[in-house]
Amino acid sequence: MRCIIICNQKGGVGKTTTVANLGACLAERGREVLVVDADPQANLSLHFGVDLARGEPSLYTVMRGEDDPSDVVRQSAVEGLRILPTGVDLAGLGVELSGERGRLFALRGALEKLQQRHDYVLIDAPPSLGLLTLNAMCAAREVFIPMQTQFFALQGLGKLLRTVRKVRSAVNKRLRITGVLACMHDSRTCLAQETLDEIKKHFGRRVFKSVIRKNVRLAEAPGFGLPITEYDPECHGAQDYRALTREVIAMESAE
Amino acid sequence: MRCIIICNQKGGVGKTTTVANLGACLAERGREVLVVDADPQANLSLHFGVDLARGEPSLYTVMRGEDDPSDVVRQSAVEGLRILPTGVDLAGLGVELSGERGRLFALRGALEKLQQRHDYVLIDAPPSLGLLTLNAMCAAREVFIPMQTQFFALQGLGKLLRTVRKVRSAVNKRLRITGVLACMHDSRTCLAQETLDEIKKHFGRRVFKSVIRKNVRLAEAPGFGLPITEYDPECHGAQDYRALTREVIAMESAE
Ligand SMILES: Nc1ncnc2c1ncn2[C@@H]1O[C@H](COP(=O)(O)OP(=O)(O)OP(=O)(O)O)[C@@H](O)[C@H]1O
Ligand SMILES: Nc1ncnc2c1ncn2[C@@H]1O[C@H](COP(=O)(O)OP(=O)(O)OP(=O)(O)O)[C@@H](O)[C@H]1O
Ligand SMILES: [Mg+2]
Ligand SMILES: [Mg+2]
Repeated sequence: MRCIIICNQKGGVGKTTTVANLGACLAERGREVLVVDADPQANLSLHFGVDLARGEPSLYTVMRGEDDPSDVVRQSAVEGLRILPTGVDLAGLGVELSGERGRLFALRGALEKLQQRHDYVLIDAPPSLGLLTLNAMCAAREVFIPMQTQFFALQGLGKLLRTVRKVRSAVNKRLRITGVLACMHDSRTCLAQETLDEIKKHFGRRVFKSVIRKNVRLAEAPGFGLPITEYDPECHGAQDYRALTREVIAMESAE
Repeated sequence: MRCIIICNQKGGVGKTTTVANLGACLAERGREVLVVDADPQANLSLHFGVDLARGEPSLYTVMRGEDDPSDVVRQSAVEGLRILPTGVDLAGLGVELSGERGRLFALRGALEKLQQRHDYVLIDAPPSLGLLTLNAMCAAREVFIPMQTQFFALQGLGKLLRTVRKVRSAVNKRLRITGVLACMHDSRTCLAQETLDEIKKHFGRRVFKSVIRKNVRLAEAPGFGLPITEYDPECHGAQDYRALTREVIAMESAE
C-alpha cells in the first residue's frame, strides 16, 4: 500500500489535477485507489462532482472522530477509484485541534482503517504548510511535488524540503520525497525550458521523466466531474498522466 | 489614501502579479504607491528582487512590534513605488499571535504609520483565509479579487464573500469589494470565455472591464526583479495592466 501526499505551498501548480488524474490512470491499470481531499477549497471533491454542504459527513467529521471513514468514502465514476471528500468546514480544523496533543495524527488515524482495501492512497494538500498539510505528511510515506515551470517555482522549495525533513525526524520516519513533477509545461516558451533545466539541476534523479504539458482539456475535465481518462482519453493530458503512471508503477517493485 | 487587499484563497490566480504590476502602473501615473508582501511565500518581495534571510527586518518583525515600518520599507526600481517586504518567518506569526486579543490588528497598526506618505497601499495576500489574510482585510478599505477564467474559479468565492462580510460586520466597517479581475485569460479557449461570462453573471457591475490576458512576459518579468512596465513596456501584459490602472484611477473621484 502506497500512501502519497501531493503537496506544494505555491498555489495553482497542478496538485489537485495531479491527484485526480494520476488516481484515475492508476485505477485504469487495475490498482485500487483512494483519493483524499485534505484541502478546504474542496477542489478535488468537485473534480469528481461531489459538493458537500456544511455539516455533511466528510473528511472534517472523520478527523474530529464523529464519522467512521468507511462511511464517508464514495465510489467515483471510475472503476477502482474511490474518494474521501471534504467540505469547506475543514478550514476550521486548525483552530479546533490546536490545543490537542495528538493534533498531527488525526488524518493518519483516519486513514489507517482504510489502508487494507487500497493499493494507493493519494492525498491532495492545500497551498500552505499549515496543520492540514502537516497532518497529511504524518499520514503519508511518500511526497510528490508538482511544480510549474515558471519563475516562482523554486522559491518556496527550501521551506517545503525543510518541513519534510522536520516531519521525518520528529513524527514520521517513513516519509521520503519520491519526486518532483513538472506540470502545466509550455515547451514553446524559453522560460519553461529554462525553469525545467533549473529544476533538474536541483533535484537530479528525483525529477519524474514524464512532464505534464499545458493542455486545456485538463482544465475542462473538472467542469464535467470527470478525470481526463473519462473526459478525453486520447488528449495530451491523458497521455502525459499515463506516462507518469507507468513511472509510478515501475517503482512498485522497489518498494 | 486607498488601501486595497488583493486576495483569493485559490492558489496561482495572479494575486502577486497583479499587486506588482498594478502598483507599477499606478506609480507610472504619478501616484505614490506602497506594495506590502503579506504572504510567507514572499513572492512579491522576490518580484522586486528582495530576498530576505530569516531574522532580517521585515513585515514579520514589524507586526511583532520589533521594527518600525518606515525602517523596513524600501524603494523599488520604479520611481514612486516602494515595498514592505517579508521573509519566510512570517509563516510563524499565526501561532505566535494566536492568543493575543489584538491579533487581527497587527497589520493595521503597522500600516497606519505609513499611510500619510502614500496614495495607494496594495497588500498581497497568501492563498488562504487564515490570520494573515484576516489581518490584511482589517487593514484595507477595498478588496480586489483576481480570478482565473477556469473551472475552479467560482467554487471558493462563496467562502471569500462570507469572510469579507464577517470582517466588515465584526471589525472593519469600511471594507467593501471593489471588483473582480479576470486574470490569465486565454481568449482562444471556450472554457475561458464561458467562465468569464459566468463571472459577469455572478458579479454584474463589480467586474473590472479590463481583462488580463495570458502573456508569458508577465511570467518572465519576476525573474529579472522587475514589473512589466520596466521589463517589456509594450507587451499585452503591460497594456492590460495599464487599462486596469485607468479604471482604478477613474474611481478615485468617487471615493
Ligand atoms: N497541465 C495543465 N494544463 C492546463 N491547465 C491545467 C493543467 N494542470 C492544471 N490546470 C489548471 O490550472 C489550474 C490550477 O490547477 P490545480 O487547481 O490543479 O492546482 P492546485 O495546485 O491544486 O491549486 P491550489 O493551490 O489552489 O490547490 C486549474 O484551473 C486547472 O484546471
Ligand atoms: N496574465 C498572466 N499571463 C501569464 N502568466 C501569468 C499571468 N499572471 C500570472 N502569471 C504567472 O502565473 C503564476 C501564478 O501567478 P501568481 O504567482 O501571481 O499567482 P498568485 O495568486 O499570487 O499565487 P499564490 O496563490 O501562490 O500566491 C506565476 O508563475 C506568474 O508569473
Ligand atoms: Mg488544489
Ligand atoms: Mg502570490
